[in-house]
Amino acid sequence: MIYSVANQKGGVGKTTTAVNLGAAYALLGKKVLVVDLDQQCNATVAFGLEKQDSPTTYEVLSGEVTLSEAAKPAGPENVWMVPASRDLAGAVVELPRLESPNFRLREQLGSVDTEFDAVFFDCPPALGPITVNALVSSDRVIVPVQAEYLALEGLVDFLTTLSTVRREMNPTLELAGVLVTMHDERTRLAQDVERELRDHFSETVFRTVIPRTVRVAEAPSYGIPVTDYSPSSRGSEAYLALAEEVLARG
Amino acid sequence: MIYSVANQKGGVGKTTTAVNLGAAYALLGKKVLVVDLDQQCNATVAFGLEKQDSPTTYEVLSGEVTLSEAAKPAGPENVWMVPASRDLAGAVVELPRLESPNFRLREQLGSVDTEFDAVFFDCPPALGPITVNALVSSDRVIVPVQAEYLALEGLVDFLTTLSTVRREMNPTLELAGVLVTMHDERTRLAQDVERELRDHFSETVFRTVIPRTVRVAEAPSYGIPVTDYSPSSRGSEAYLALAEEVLARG
Ligand SMILES: Nc1ncnc2c1ncn2[C@@H]1O[C@H](COP(=O)(O)OP(=O)(O)OP(=O)(O)O)[C@@H](O)[C@H]1O
Ligand SMILES: Nc1ncnc2c1ncn2[C@@H]1O[C@H](COP(=O)(O)OP(=O)(O)OP(=O)(O)O)[C@@H](O)[C@H]1O
Ligand SMILES: [Mg+2]
Ligand SMILES: [Mg+2]
Repeated sequence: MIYSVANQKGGVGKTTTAVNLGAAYALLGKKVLVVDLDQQCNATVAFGLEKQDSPTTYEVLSGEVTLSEAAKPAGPENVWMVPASRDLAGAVVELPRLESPNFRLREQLGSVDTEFDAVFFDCPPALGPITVNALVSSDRVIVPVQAEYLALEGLVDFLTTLSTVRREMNPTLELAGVLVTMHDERTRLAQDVERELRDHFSETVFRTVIPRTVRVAEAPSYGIPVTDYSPSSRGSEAYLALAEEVLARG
Repeated sequence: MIYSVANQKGGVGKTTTAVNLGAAYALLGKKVLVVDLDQQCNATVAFGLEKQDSPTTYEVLSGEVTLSEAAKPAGPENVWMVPASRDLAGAVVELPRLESPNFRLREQLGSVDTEFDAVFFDCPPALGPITVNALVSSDRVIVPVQAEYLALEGLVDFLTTLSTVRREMNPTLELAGVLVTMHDERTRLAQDVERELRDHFSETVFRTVIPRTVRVAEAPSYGIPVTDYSPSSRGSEAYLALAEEVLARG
């Protein structure tokens, strides 16, 4: 099963979710691949790997290697990853000029679907060609939304884009769910946003809510997921509960 | 003086800074223009204006109107704005195909430099053609950085891009400063990141630090800046102090 973790709003927890949900899946005994599609290389750094360390997703999108050929161990047991590179900034301009620009990644998947139980794409904060490539190559989409007003604003637009991609390019694409992240239960704002999300989007919002906790924000500076950095913390437990909920949704 | 508020990292407080620094400047008696260059239209929404309400920055970039012709009152006294539109998503692909794609905005400034004391561009979370257009049209750049590890990671890359734009396209462009945002003084992580920033970048980091406060996050849901929503809050006072510091740097 291939998941895109996507939302054009910046800083909503896409990278944090791809990395920690991937690591939580591995703790449940699954073999997992995390793919960094963002020129910022944040998922690569969050696993302690070097940016630009070829082959990267840039070489995959340019057709030089398949995704399965580019996979390398990420550190935690059962977790593999494909790093990103700053060259992805060029791909945003180069991709639209190629033959069938939206299917480049889909044509380069290789055997990831049989080799891994789950693949998680970490998407950049944009609705550009790279995110579209990820959506076209995926079975499911997870949409992290910060429990804040501005993140709520853009969600409807994003979900509209999603149904356009499904209709025109990938009919089997489904929304796995909307994930409330960085939820600070002390503030009324977070509670209001969560209630509004559940009123609007009801069942599609995951029951699991990821709390704002400093352990989650500290883990990337050590190059390990929060499930390794602080296994009994609220953040780690929330991502484990999310892994079970995502698995159950199938 | 024209300022770009830019950083390719998502969710670091670009929109919040463009809107609230703009409003704080106006409280100091300056006439201010805030320009929303992000397809998410967050700055437009934060002032309570309608998205897609023509003319927008999309019509400016496509050469139909100048920036000064598109300016409209934002609500608070002395604050004007140019709204954004979802069509900007198309501009990312269309701009590179035009004649001198990086100078479109610069050619469409009109008389904003004489009509306004300060212009603030709210940039999208990317190093794409729209952010480059903003940097090419600006005198100064303000780079908000969340007091978190992943935001620190990408800063060096962003500053490298800045010097490339200065060298190749806009020799008068200068870094006004790096702004520490969403600083939670309760966490060691924020203190560590702030210390690391001041060690690496010393004088370029503004003395003013914007604290993480819920009033700042609530204000956009009412369509007004924090300086109107909660004038005596820590967030509002921090943005007023920042306005004085930016003015003093010239
Ligand atoms: N549950 C959480 N608790 C505390 N901090 C968090 C949490 N989730 C994410 N963060 C922090 O918030 C910041 C934004 O998260 P992250 O970088 O994962 O978002 P993103 O959507 O991937 O951003 P971008 O749009 O730049 O790709 C990071 O510094 C991260 O460490
Ligand atoms: N000082 C602060 N205290 C509390 N919340 C804040 C503060 N600054 C920004 N925020 C909140 O953090 C979130 C991210 O801020 P904002 O949207 O301004 O960042 P951005 O860099 O413009 O994001 P994008 O990359 O999507 O354009 C928003 O929900 C905003 O309300
Ligand atoms: Mg990310
Ligand atoms: Mg913004």
